[in-house]
Amino acid sequence: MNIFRLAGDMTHLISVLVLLLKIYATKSCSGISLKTQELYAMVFLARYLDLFSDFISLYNTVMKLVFIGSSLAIVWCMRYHRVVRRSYDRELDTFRYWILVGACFTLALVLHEKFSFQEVFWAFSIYLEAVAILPQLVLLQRSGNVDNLTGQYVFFLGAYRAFYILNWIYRYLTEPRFTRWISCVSGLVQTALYADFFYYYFISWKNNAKLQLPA
Amino acid sequence: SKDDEAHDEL
Repeated sequence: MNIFRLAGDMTHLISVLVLLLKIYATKSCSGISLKTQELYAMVFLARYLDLFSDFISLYNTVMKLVFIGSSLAIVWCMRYHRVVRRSYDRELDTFRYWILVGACFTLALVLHEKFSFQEVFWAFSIYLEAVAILPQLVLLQRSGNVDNLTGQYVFFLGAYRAFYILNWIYRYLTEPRFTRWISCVSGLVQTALYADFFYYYFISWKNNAKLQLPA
Repeated sequence: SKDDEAHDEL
């Protein structure tokens, strides 16, 4: 474990907590893409298949449970919670994400570290996470003004993988045989997809103005 | 070794 990866995991945890706060405090999920939440639930379920087979550390196991549990709880809340579900932007959140799921799974069948059930699903989860934010970014552009908590949620979600890139550089420089091309390339693509969001987020922060994404 | 295969990152 290094400081970059810890910062990344903590930033990811913060993004989850901010989202839970927004939904719990405002009893609303307006501006949040259910599609992105469902993709993230798939990402964690596919990636943490080794939850019970490979024990890395208590920290690793606890964080996996937190990410799986929170993503499923948010999907449940947005679909079935009496009050929250009413504020879901159903007509704006129309990204046909099964295309992404199919493409990522096909890619995982071709490109993986080892051709085993667990490793193919692991690679699938890495590719899927890289594009999982797309429905959310599309929804932000369509829904115009973005409330603060939603903007902070997306910001932290994007920042966490940027910390992981620093972690991979650090491990590449300090560990003799460290090569994680699948994670690195996907992580770069994932972070790049946030580039324009980060730009508009920075502008809104500098001008102390509401976050506005161009339609 | 085993730890090489197990993914130690989240």
